[in-house]
Amino acid sequence: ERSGNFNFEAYHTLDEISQEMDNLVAKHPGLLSKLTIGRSFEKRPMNVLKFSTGGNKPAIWLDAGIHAREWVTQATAVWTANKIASEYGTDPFITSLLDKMDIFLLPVTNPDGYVFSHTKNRMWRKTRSKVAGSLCVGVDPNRNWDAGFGGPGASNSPCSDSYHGPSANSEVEVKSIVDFIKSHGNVKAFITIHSYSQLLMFPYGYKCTKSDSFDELNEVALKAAQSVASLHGTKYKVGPICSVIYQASGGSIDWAYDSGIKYSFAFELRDTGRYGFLLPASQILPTAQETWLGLKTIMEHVRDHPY
Amino acid sequence: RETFVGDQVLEVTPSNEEQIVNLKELEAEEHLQLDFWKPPTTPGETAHVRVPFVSVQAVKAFLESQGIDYSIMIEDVQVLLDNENDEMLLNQRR
Repeated sequence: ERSGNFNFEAYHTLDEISQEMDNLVAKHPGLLSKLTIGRSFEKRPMNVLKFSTGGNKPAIWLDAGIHAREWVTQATAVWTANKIASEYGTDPFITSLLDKMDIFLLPVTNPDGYVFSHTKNRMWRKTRSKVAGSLCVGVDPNRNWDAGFGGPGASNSPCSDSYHGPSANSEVEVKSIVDFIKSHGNVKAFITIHSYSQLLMFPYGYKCTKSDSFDELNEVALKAAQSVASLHGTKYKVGPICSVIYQASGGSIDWAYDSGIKYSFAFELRDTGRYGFLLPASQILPTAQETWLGLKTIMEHVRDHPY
Repeated sequence: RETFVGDQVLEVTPSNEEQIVNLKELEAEEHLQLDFWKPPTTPGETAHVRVPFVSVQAVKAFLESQGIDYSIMIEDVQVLLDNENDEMLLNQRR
């Protein structure tokens, strides 16, 4: 796969994904660069792909795999990276988007958890941080953001899969993203990719009141869900986290929205066939292709509605 | 590497709030080691829970005693994991 024929229809280890990211950067030096925005608890680099045609343009943030076991999300992110890089200059949408905006893509947001899910426990979801005074390991990194932290829908038990951690941003993986986005200062959209349940959600999760941008976000999400369904008929449910799933505090898109990033969305990708997050590798490609249509709809709206 | 031989994933459909409360209490039973892949949220919506092999009978007995509808979504988790692992090895060899 080093020679550039990466098999996007297979699941890959962290090393293989890292290698492919380097391959993409090598293939597209004028467009693509790799930034290390921090290191995980076990000191693995958090490598972000930056797609830029120069200058410090307003940016779109995309991340995947914050919950380690949701392997189709990291795979979708790598496929998406290759699509954007290889179609810049030929695809009108990608070309017009990158002429106006930068994209930052973090394919493996929880590298320690991802490696652990490959080597020790396929069911692992959390980070691998050691919790003082507890035999249990790890924090749910999507309950650790400074947005209603410690509120409903998160557990204060270190052994729980939804443990929020000792404090907001206690997880270095979360803090690295927070610090990067704060230092960039011009991120206009925050999209995080999870699986599974086929949902497209926007704030809020930590409270069940409507956000100021509810109508606009709802309209964009409905259009994006239609785009996703147009390819393989995969139906998504749309709405604020609180009503689509349940009240869940400490989530990333709530933090992003409250930080002023209006276009904040969370995808829960497919399982159309009752595999849960053990989605067969044969479904990676259709999942990535349909997801792209939803991402494209959102990013078109972001491109055309500067704020 | 941890294995999950005989673990099953049940699709559970609580029909009212009381059944949702019962499911949350079941989740709190730490000795059962339940792993909710999709948590119970609203009546009529499905929840998915991985049940370790040793707890399968007890959990099914509980669900039946409470009249909570369920079906088996994944008969044996380890079978899916073995397939996944085989595919990865095949790809790496290729």
